[in-house]
Formats: sequence, structure tokens, C-alpha cells
Amino acid sequence: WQQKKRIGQHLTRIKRKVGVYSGKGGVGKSTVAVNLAALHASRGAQVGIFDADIDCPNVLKLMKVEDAHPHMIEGQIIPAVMHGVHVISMAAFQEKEDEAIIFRGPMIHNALTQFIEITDWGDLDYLYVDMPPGTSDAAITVMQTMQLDGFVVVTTPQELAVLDARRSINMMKKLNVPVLGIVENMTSDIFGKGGGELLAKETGCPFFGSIQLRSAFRSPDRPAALADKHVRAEFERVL
Amino acid sequence: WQQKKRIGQHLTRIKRKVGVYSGKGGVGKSTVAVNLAALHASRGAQVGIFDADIDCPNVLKLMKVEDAHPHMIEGQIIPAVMHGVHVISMAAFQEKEDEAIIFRGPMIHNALTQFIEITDWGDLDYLYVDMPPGTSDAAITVMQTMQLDGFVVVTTPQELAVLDARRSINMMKKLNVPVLGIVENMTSDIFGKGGGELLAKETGCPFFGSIQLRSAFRSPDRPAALADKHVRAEFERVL
Ligand SMILES: Nc1ncnc2c1ncn2[C@@H]1O[C@H](COP(=O)(O)OP(=O)(O)O)[C@@H](O)[C@H]1O
Ligand SMILES: Nc1ncnc2c1ncn2[C@@H]1O[C@H](COP(=O)(O)OP(=O)(O)O)[C@@H](O)[C@H]1O
Repeated sequence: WQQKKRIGQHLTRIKRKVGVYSGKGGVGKSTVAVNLAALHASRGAQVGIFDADIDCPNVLKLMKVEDAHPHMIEGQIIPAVMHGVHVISMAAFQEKEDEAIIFRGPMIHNALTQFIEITDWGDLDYLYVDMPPGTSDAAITVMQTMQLDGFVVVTTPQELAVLDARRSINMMKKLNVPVLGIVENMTSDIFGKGGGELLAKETGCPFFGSIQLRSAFRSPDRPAALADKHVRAEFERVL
Repeated sequence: WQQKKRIGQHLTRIKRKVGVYSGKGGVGKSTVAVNLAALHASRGAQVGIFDADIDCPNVLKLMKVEDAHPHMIEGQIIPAVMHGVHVISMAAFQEKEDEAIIFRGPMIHNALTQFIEITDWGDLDYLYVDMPPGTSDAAITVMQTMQLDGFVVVTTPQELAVLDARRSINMMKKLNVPVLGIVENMTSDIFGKGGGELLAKETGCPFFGSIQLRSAFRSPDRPAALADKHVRAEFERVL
């Protein structure tokens, strides 16, 4: 597969490439990716985030990126930088942020591979790929073309989220992609606790710890891990 | 479009066809669809749910459907029935519920149109279509082939969910599909309040009310609207 080889060569300057994934939406994939990346950057690492959710991208909004307009140099996209993190997202190419991106599968695949091939990431210690929900086009394309070191699976303690996380892990096993470990998010009296840890035991994956449900995540002006010491401690344990 | 006409004729015995949608995952689309349907059924209406999330179906699990195996009569699928609601879902065709369904866009489109064409719904007062997140294949196929009366948009009060709900509404406007109204779900101190109502004002859509974040939704043995009087009152107001 020519493309996979080309992409592999293009990404050699990135030391570690990690996907953040679950088939279930709204469990905190973008939140976990953004906070892990921001924490790395605050410790001086060179780190990037690729928002692989082509039709409903959220990373620019979550990070409150100010100058989102993409800069192109010699046909390569230069990622925006916010809180020390290099960010690339489909949202940067939208006139208005609430414009509907109505792409069928093949166009999602093309948009993803284009972003991967023409973004100039420079030298990075870490690249986090924030995945969209579902086990369809975006997941298949990223798993088959980007040769990531592996995926962090995010789940809430709830029954439905754990079921879809299990499906995601089965997909990764089928496509021979490593599961690095499981993070439980939104642990609380309302949603429960322990669902993520139990999933880790049952699937034989490492358990990276849990993040409590907190109002500190309500549209902070910077990633909650930089703004709240409890959140910071939880993400440091995950790292 | 031959298929659209065929599907239209096949669905004539259903009085009202309503989609429950948002581009954002985890906002409560399945929860709202299941509780509205269960409430209708408890009042004696004939009601069905079509789980249009082909790769990560949750409706059978949410409703704790006991005999999920599909019954076929003369090539037509007979939906399972639980709490008086007729339910059809891709999950009924899985050997194991956590099996990964790895379909690209065209296969998602085909699976959806097959379900629509070969399910024998009988005479229904209401059919709710529980949509997957995103503005890609499933949303395009359902909006272009099923001629629904309209869609209920579900959002949480949070910034990201409201942004994706706005994108969904813009998609519906582009595809000429009616927005029936907006439901705000998970209203709470943690996630905020009023995001849904404000969205309704800004987009000129009716506001159907809000559902509080409650632990009553944590894997109940029957839909929370049947088990908890506060939840029931909230869903009655939405109806
Ligand atoms: N631990 C948490 N406590 C409170 N809110 C959270 C937490 N994690 C995520 N959120 C919020 O929940 C919503 C969904 O999270 P998001 O990262 O967008 O999930 P996903 O990327 O899986 O769709 C966002 O509005 C986010 O701010
Ligand atoms: N109002 C609520 N209060 C508490 N939990 C809720 C509420 N609405 C939904 N949930 C839970 O949140 C999770 C996500 O809801 P779900 O209906 O699966 O969303 P979607 O269909 O949009 O992905 C489920 O585990 C569900 O039980």
C-alpha cells in the first residue's frame, strides 16, 4: 500500500503517536486528548493534536484556539499553536464554526489522509489523535494508515459506554492495533464507578486511572489540567 | 429515486415518523427516544424504535430487551417487543453483543436501507428513529430516504454539544428536513443549564423542555420514565 508507506515516512519525525478512542460519543475523548497534551506541553515537551473527527470537530473549541486560520507554506499546513500544543482540525477550514460538514465515508477517508500527508508537524515528542465515535470510516482509515503506537480507550463507568468501549477494543484486536490502556472518565455518584477498571481486568488491558466528573471542565479558558490542581493530579497519574 | 419511492410506500402504515438526532455523541439521543416511545406505549399507542446506529447500536441494551433474536416471516423482519415498544436494531443480528461491526460508509448505507425495506412494522402510531452521532453516511441516508415528519434535536447544556447540535440543524436545513424542536438533557450544576433553550431561540426552533441529570437513568430495569415519577413528568412535558 503506497499511501501507508508515504504516510509512515512523513511521520518519522514524531517520536510517539497515540490515538484516543471509543466507539461511544461524549465519553471525554477530546477532553482526555487535550488535557494529556497540555500537560506534556507544560512540562516542555513538543506535542501535537490531530482532530480526526472530520464532520463534528471539537478540539479547536475545547482549547479556545484564538487564531485558528490555517497557515500554508509550500503546500504544507502549519498547525495552529495554543497552550503550547500544535493543533490541526477540519474546523480550521470552516468559514463558520457551525457549518455542517456533510461528507460520506469516502470523503472522510480522503480528508483524513490529506491532513496526514500535507501537515508539517515538525519534530514532535508526542502526537495525540482524537478519534470520532463509531467503528466506521475514520477509525478504519486511521488504524490502517497511521501506524500509531497504540490507542488509549476512554470510557465512562456507564453500561452503554463500557459496551461500546469493548466493541472498540475488539475492533483493534481485529485490525492488529495495540491497546495501550483504559481511562475511566466522569466517575461520580450519578454515572457510577469502576466500569472502566472492570473492563481493563476483563480485556487484559492496563488501567490508567480515573478522572472524576467535575464542573471544572465547564468551558474553562484553558485545559482543566492546567487550571485545577485536582484535575492535574488525575491526569498526571494517567501519564 | 426508485428506492425512496419504495421505502415511502413501505412505511405508509406508520402515522408519525420522528428522528431523534444530534451530531454529538453521548447527549442522550437513545435515552430520549426510548423514554418517549415507552411513554407512548404506556398510554396504549402502537410505537416502534429503529436503532439507526449500525456500528455502535445501544437501544437493545438500554431497553434490556430479553429475546433479541430477530424473527423472520416470509423474508420480513419482525421487530422484538419490550415494554410495549417494537424495536429493530443491528445488535439483534450480532452473535455476541460486543462484536465490532467494522463497516465503511457504503455498507452503513446498505444496512440502513435493507432494515427499512424488509422490516414489517405493522400499523404504528409513532416510529422513533434513534440516530448515531455525526453528519455523515447514516444521517444522509436516513434524511434522504425515510421522509420522516421531522427530527427532535437533543443537546446537553455544554458548549461542545450545543455547537454540534447547531451543525446538525444546519445540515437539516440544507437537506430540507424539518426540525420539530429541541430537548435539553442532563441539565445540572455540573453541565449547566439553558444551553438548549438559548439554541432554540437562536435557531427559531420550538423548545420542548429539559431533562435533569439524575442517577435514575443508571441501568434501570425499565425505561426511567416508567420507573421514576420526576422523569415521567419531564418526558410528559416534552410529549
Ligand atoms: N470529567 C469530566 N467532568 C465533567 N465534564 C466532562 C468531563 N470530561 C468531559 N466533560 C465534558 O463532557 C462533554 C463531552 O466530552 P468530549 O471530550 O467532547 O467527549 P468525546 O470527545 O468523547 O465526544 C464535553 O462538554 C466536556 O467538556
Ligand atoms: N438525564 C440523564 N441523567 C443521567 N444519565 C443520563 C441522562 N440521559 C442519558 N444518560 C446516560 O448517559 C449515557 C449517554 O446517553 P445515550 O442515550 O446513550 O446518548 P446518545 O444516544 O446521544 O449517545 C447513557 O449511559 C445514559 O444512560
